[in-house]
Amino acid sequence: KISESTIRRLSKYYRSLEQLIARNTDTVSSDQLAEMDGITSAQVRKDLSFFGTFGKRGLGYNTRALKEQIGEILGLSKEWRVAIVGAGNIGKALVNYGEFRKQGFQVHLIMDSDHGKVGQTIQGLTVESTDHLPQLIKKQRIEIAIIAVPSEAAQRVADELMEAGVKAILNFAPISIKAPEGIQVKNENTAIEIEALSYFLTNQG
Amino acid sequence: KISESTIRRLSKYYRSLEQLIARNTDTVSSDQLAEMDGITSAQVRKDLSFFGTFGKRGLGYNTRALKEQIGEILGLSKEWRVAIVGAGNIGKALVNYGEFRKQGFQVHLIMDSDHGKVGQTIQGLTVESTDHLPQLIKKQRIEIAIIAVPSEAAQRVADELMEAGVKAILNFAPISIKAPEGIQVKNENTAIEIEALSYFLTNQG
Ligand SMILES: NC(=O)c1ccc[n+]([C@@H]2O[C@H](COP(=O)([O-])OP(=O)(O)OC[C@H]3O[C@@H](n4cnc5c(N)ncnc54)[C@H](O)[C@@H]3O)[C@@H](O)[C@H]2O)c1
Ligand SMILES: NC(=O)c1ccc[n+]([C@@H]2O[C@H](COP(=O)([O-])OP(=O)(O)OC[C@H]3O[C@@H](n4cnc5c(N)ncnc54)[C@H](O)[C@@H]3O)[C@@H](O)[C@H]2O)c1
Repeated sequence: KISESTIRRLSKYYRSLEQLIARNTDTVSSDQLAEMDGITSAQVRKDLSFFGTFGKRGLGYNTRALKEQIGEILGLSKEWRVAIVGAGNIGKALVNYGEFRKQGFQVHLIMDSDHGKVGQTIQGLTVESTDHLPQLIKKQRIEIAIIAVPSEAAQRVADELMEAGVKAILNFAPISIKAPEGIQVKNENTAIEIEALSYFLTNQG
Repeated sequence: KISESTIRRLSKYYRSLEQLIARNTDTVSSDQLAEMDGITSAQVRKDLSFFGTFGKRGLGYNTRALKEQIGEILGLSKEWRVAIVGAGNIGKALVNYGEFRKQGFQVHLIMDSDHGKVGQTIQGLTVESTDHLPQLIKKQRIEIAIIAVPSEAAQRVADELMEAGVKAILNFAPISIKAPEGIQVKNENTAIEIEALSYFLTNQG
């Protein structure tokens, strides 16, 4: 069973490889990849061999082939249909987030429970009402949903999404969403990111 | 040199310990902590011994003592003064993010270059102009800054922040910020989080 940090490293290797390819670099060593991502080359080799990828002695890895392979593992060679629940600050920021589109994640639906927001357009997408969540999720064939509502509404929204057939949820609300086996919930918490900075300032700054 | 993923795990242990303490649990084993965070108990013991923390054979770790110790390591026993540059969707969402305050990160300043936004109040905080960034950063004794502006403005804003004495930056713009030794920049990228979901759907869903 792959750990969360291994998958995260794969996403980082993918981006490092994109940069190398943009500079017309054909091969990369595990040392180089490790340095670009602030980890050990042993970790790089361990991660990649786990997925059956082995570099050539003395040559390293072919950047384009490796990027393609990691892309396959991460599911980036297909387009994913995404819905956002909650058209507030976070929801609006995500409708237009270029990185999502670039990696193949297309927001097809945004919903809110506030009738004052329903009907507004955000980047060409009309805010729909959560009154029709199940129908809209099915009609838009949504595969991944993002929860961007206040904490008190988050679990209920998650339940409705799962009932409508969504199997993967990215949750921004600061609560732990309960979900059965077979449903993947990822909790996004910017406080964890900022703690890496307070760690740095405390131990080195 | 501690890896990014180790620090991230410390933040997760901290939250797991908070939950255990809230349930009046006095001790926890590395197995239990590992299970709560989806990793191996060997990893837990390795992380904690790195910081000189050793559980008692058969008993495990004292939850309150361990949480306090991890809090010290992460720098959570002090209040941090935070500034946000960019009063758009992301900036506004972060002014009010309860998790920041809960962990001791207080937003004292929010700035924007759009004079139409300067003077508006967000959660009681007045949007200031980036024309006065250096003075405001010093006056407010800002320690950590968050960049929530479009990509094209991000590096310039980072340079101004560093020149004003900020040593730690959390960057939301989808570019890699260049910074000298001694300055820590953390790049926040929600696309990496959503890729963990496409990985799941591709390999198990
Ligand atoms: N993970 C992070 O790093 C992070 C950062 C900032 C905010 N947040 C969290 O993200 C969430 C959204 O933050 P925000 O600043 O965008 O809040 P916001 O108040 O601007 O937006 C919330 C939106 O959700 C809608 N809503 C409420 N209940 C709903 C329901 N049952 N169904 C559908 N829509 C509903 C509201 O009408 C509103 O439009 C909050 O839980 C906040 O704590 C997380
Ligand atoms: N990391 C992530 O997961 C993630 C998610 C969504 C958006 N983003 C990024 O975050 C950034 C902000 O997104 P948003 O949706 O809040 O955008 P936004 O357009 O709503 O807000 C940007 C704000 O920055 C201000 N600004 C522009 N140039 C400035 C400068 N030089 N100094 C000060 N302020 C300036 C604008 O006036 C505006 O108020 C963008 O770069 C976006 O790509 C990141």
